[in-house]
Amino acid sequence: NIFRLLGDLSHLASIFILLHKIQTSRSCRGISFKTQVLYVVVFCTRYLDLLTFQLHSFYNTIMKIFFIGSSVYILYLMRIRFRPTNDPSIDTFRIEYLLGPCAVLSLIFNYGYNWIEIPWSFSIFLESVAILPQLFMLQRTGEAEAITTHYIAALGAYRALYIPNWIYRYLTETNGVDAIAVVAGIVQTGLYVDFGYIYFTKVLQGQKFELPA
Amino acid sequence: FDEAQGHDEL
Repeated sequence: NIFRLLGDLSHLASIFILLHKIQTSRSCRGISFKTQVLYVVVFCTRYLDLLTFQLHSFYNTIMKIFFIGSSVYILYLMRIRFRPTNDPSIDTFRIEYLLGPCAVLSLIFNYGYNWIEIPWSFSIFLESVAILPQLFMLQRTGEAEAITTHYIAALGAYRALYIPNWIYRYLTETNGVDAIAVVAGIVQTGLYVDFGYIYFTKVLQGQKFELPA
Repeated sequence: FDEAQGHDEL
């Protein structure tokens, strides 16, 4: 399934872009620490199935371990290694307002009341809104370095590619549709639409990322 | 959605 593969690769690319940005500029300016914390929570709650050793494939397992490891490493870079470049005063989104509703939603909508399915469902809902602190920060500063926008664009591309992936799977497989993932995935992709528009019309034309006043 | 398939997406 080419869409899913490209989606995963674009997700990988986003992480490498972020690491590259932090390492080369030796700064995490413009990156929301809260969004990065949420991604660690998302990966750790989603990939609990690693502990059961009922693994899907080598690819699947390696990617899961990579996503958990790289997201924790990014927190280390932001909080310890390049701490002085991280400005919490503009990263003011209240993540309690995301965590609470996602916890409630995961208790209502899930595929089974157990320690794998509820955290899995929680992680799906949380991922769909995890980018909000980052977008909120962008909104507050009104502009961003090109590399930061490439990072967000790669994340957006990853989400967008999962939609044709689901259509493809719906047409070719008989397992039915993972409704929770699809609905949350569409919401998540929707959050990138505004950003994507400015990215395509400005950054890719060589202009600076600036929000209209 | 067939739960027996598990969550094979990342």
